[in-house]
Amino acid sequence: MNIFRFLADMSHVLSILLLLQKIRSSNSVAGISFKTQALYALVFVTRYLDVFIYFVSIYNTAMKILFLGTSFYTLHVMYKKRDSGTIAANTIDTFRVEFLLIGSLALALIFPSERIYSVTNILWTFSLWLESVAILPQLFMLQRTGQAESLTVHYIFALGLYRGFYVLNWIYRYYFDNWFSLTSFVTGIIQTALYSDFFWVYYQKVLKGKKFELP
Amino acid sequence: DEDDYDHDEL
Repeated sequence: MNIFRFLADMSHVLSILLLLQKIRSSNSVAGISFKTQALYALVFVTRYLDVFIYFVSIYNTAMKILFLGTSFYTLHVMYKKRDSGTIAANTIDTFRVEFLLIGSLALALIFPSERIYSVTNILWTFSLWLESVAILPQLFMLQRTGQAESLTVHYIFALGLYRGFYVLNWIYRYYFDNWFSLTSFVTGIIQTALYSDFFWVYYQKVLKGKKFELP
Repeated sequence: DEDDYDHDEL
């Protein structure tokens, strides 16, 4: 564990807290993409169900259970509140996720991490590719609506920050732990890059105290 | 094989 990895995990936990707080405070799931949340649940299932067969540390196990639990809790809450805000969302949460799923599966089957052709490893690789693009329905929705509540914006920022910190962690581990995973690094770069426009608007508007509206 | 599976990150 190094400082970047710890900050990454904490950003990830913070993003989930911000999302749940947004739903609670506004009593609505308006502006949140159900598709993105469903993709994250699938990411966590395919990556973290190894918790039953593969022990790393108590921290690792606890975090896996937390991410699995909160992702399904979020889906449950969103489904329950689907009438209070998703009616409009149904017409704007229109990103075609089939392509993301098929593309991630194809990449996982063709290039499993470390060329280990086991079910668990192919699922792990699939989860990394899928996570790298899972935010697209949310960003697409944001682009169509053009504005968002501040908690939603902070949520997306914290989520983007999380994988950015992981990229720094991998650079650190490459030099100081003699450890490197090409799949993690490439997908992490893609994931962080997808947020780059968003980070810029966040910096320009939110950090300067203006309302979040896309130009 | 499965024994090579080594992913200690989240």
